[in-house]
Amino acid sequence: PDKSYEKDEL
Amino acid sequence: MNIFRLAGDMTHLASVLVLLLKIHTIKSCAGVSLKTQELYAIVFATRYLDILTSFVSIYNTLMKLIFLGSSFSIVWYMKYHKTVRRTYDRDQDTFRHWFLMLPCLLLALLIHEKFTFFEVLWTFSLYLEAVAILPQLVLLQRTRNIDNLTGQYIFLLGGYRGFYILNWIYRYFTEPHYVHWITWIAGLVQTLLYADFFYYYFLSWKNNKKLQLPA
Repeated sequence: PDKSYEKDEL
Repeated sequence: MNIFRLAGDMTHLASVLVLLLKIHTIKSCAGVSLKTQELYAIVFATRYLDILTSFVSIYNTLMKLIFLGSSFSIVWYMKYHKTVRRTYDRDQDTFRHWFLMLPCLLLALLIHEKFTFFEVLWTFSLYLEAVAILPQLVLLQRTRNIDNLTGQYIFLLGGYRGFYILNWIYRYFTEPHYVHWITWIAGLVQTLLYADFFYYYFLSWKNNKKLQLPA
């Protein structure tokens, strides 16, 4: 998936 | 991960641990709004629905578990613990927080990044988190003063979102395509809600007197 989409923040 | 986000997460962790520790140690939740705690439990439950499906890092999953565990533990203590529940002043904590949830849900159905079940609930949790502190601030206005642990809790909670804003600015300038207007605006609104509390907290700290919020 496109990185910008990944929910990496809490 | 950048220093702002790490500081934000640690401040957020400290805020929930300060509160959980206070309630567990002195077996009292006087001055704490159960409504706000319930809203936070819902925020985490709808924010971390993907905890089982998407793995970002050990840190990410561990922190999600801690936030879920601590927020539900605080609600459990305040509602069901035989000693603590007696110290909850339910007749002061009367903010109709379900009325907060409906507009947040409607807004999430209208404004989101993707119209999927997870994304709408995730967006709902962002909007809800922005306003979740309101019952607590209203309760403080009513009870007129604030014991220092509750004050620290709110101070840390406001600080965490402030650090996150610095994190978003940092990421905007260092990562191409990192643009999340919804998150940024919700986070900004949330921090502004704390601004007046911070002002009075700072005044009380400067004048070294008990924090009195204006009626």
